[in-house]
Amino acid sequence: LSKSWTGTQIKWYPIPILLGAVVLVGVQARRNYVAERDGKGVGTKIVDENGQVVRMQGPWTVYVIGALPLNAISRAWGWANNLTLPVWFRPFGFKLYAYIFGCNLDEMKDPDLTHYKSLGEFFYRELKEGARKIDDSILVSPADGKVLHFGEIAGRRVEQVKGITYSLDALLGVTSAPEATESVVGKSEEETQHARIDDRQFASVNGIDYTLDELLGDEKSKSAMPDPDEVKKRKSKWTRFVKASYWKSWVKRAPSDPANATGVAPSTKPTDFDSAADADADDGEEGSADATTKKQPKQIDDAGMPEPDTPEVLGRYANVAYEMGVGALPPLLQPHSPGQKGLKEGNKLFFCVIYLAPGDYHRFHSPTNWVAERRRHFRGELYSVSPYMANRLSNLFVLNERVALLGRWRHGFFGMVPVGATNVGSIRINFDKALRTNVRMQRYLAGTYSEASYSGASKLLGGQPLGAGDEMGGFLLG
Amino acid sequence: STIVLVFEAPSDFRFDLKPDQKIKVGERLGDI
Repeated sequence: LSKSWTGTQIKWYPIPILLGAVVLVGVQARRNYVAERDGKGVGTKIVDENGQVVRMQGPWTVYVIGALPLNAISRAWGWANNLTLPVWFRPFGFKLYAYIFGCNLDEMKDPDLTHYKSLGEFFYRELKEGARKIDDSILVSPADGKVLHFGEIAGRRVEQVKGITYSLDALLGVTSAPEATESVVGKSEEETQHARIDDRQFASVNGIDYTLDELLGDEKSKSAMPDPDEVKKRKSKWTRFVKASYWKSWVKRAPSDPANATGVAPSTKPTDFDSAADADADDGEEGSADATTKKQPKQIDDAGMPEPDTPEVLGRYANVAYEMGVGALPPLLQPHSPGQKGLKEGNKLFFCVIYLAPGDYHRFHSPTNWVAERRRHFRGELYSVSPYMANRLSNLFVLNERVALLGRWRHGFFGMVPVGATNVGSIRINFDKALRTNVRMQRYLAGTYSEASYSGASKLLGGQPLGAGDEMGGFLLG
Repeated sequence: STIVLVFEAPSDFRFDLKPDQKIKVGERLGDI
């Protein structure tokens, strides 16, 4: 034994990369499973209508998929698909993609495939005028795709598939603005109307006349709001680090800069870098701004919105205004009376889920005439939202990154929630240039959300007016 | 990617859809 112990030659072999990766993913999947079982999983910061932490549940396969660094994979996928392709390759490559995923190239606005620089650009292609006709029913499809599920919402739970439900509160981030409600309640009708007119901006921002809490009749999920201190600390640390790195690189370049050699201070003219960093910081601090200023959402001043309430805008959205009752009565008294709670009498809540396959046209349009009053950007995971996952992973739409556009239509509340996925992690809203999705660091903020108001888009309508069929935005690769 | 619509409507609202139905932009989802 001694001779064998000392005399046997040891020969080391490298473990195959694939085997190593499988083992690592397996270990991580096991850790995730244990964390979920103990209530410390990915949904820790998300609570349902009962105040319970949202859990990821499903067979072992979803834990294995969840163990992968999906957010990083998504960003890498987006980067790779935005590389400029050689012109000679484009027609062949895009036709192959179209053949595999069933794209209809005949309805593209620009049929010349060499004009699309990358797969990402091709993926976000436009349709030619008249390719889609808008039905005259009150609700139309916002996108090309497959109807996964639809029905009524019962007991604040939405059915994901038969037998699996998720929390409506968690999906939309139901929060309250009690100080705003109190300012209206208890006053005479005349005072109330006056207060509501004075507070129109505020009312629209905080939703005095139409908060989800009033709609659903409860105040829950306050913990779904991001912890402002935590967000600020992380973001400011990150911003300082990036800016410090930038200045270090500037100093390294400085010796060849004559201005610096003579002691002249560097130009304070904002650079693209500063703009990007500030935009990033602003985006991350939305949540903190909300919470520290009485939860008043950040205003989007430069969000690419039309000039508010110009004759052109009002004319364009005349049908929206007509359906909202604006014009017939003072807008502040429409469509709800002060102090109204819950759904309108005789109304119910409905839902519909549409899945966009990789070959589908990936821009989305307004499904009806409505006014988007606010958006809530929920940071989260980027699990696949394919029917395979939707049938297995519970709380999928609550755990994934998404943008909830909340507002009202002629019948009351209206919400539209584009949900990101691994391959299409970025969500773009045409009238909201401040929105940044699928950015680094968001994993630390998973389960939190930031809110912005669109009240500045039209003071008369109290939000961004959208006509049925209007293009609203889309999903981008990665 | 997926789009979830959540909305309030009169109780006589009816979806004009079938599960797993293919649909395109602008096609009818439902009506009253």
